[in-house]
Amino acid sequence: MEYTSLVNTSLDLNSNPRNFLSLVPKKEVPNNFIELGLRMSPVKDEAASALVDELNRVSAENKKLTEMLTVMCENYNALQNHLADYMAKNPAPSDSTNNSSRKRKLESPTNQVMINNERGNSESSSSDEDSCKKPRQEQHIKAKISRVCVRTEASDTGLLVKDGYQWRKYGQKVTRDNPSPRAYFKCSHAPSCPVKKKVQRSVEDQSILVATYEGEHNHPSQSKHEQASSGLNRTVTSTTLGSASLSSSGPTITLDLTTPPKPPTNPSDETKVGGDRRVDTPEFQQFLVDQMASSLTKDPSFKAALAAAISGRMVQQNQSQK
Amino acid sequence: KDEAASALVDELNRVSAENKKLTEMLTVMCENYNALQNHLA
Repeated sequence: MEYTSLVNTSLDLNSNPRNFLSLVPKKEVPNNFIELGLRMSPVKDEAASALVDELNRVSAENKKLTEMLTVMCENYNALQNHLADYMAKNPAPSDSTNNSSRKRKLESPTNQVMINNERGNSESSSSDEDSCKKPRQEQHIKAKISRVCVRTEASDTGLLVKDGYQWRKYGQKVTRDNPSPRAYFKCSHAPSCPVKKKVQRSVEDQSILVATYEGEHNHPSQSKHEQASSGLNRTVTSTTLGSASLSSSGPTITLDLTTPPKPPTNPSDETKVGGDRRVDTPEFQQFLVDQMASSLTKDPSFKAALAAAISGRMVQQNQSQK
Repeated sequence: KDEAASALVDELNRVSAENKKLTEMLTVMCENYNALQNHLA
């Protein structure tokens, strides 16, 4: 609904105080009649009457304008609240310069209006429509964030987390809060796949890699073999990472592969045995099920996807054992 | 009476200026509202 079509702002306002004299015939009242002291009494009465009429008209117009402005401010605030609710449901990053300029553009006139509104008929909250310009698809990606923590061997200094997908590294940067660099990957299976991955070593324990996934794959993983080894070809220890310090704006699912339910019976195995052999142990299977179960409860769609994967894997194992 | 007329003119002057200002504010408000609405759409 276009309010400009409803609100007629062309009110033909008369801001020039001298203009009201046009209402009075020029022959009867000279322009400087005020300075002359209104000597002609009939003309004086007419001029005074015209003045009063004009004042009444402008005052009525003023009152109407104030009411319209009040309604407009209420509508604007309602719309702003609506936008705030929408943004709360669909969070997105707000580090874009376009957004800040947009914010300035929208916010500045509003504040000017509110400051200038001497009658105080309306209040304005600060505009929080930043980050609205992000495409909806990207907002959807941000909404699907999962985090996986895996322990690597001490000799492993790379930032590689095997998860069954092919990734193309497109960047790396050093962050202030962590001495270890953060690597950025993009799924290279299909150009249309929007999933990105950030990998960085944990601040608390440099042997733990924290991989943060953004988005959902729109294709299956590379192969069953790779799927079976997804995130599992790492040595798992009993170290608890706790909550990772990576910040994210959307709901995050954390799969902590560094916390098994039981301490290993033979710790020396951890350094000797490769990841693939350890995957076959019943302790690890139990640990994996527990970890996944805890993660599944946090996100319905992730729950469905992972439940299908787990059930398929268990059926496979049962058949192979028989 | 001169004083009354002068006061009347002053009042009319003030209300007219306020009127103009209110119109400008309303115009800005309408623009902002439409911009926000387009933004949401």
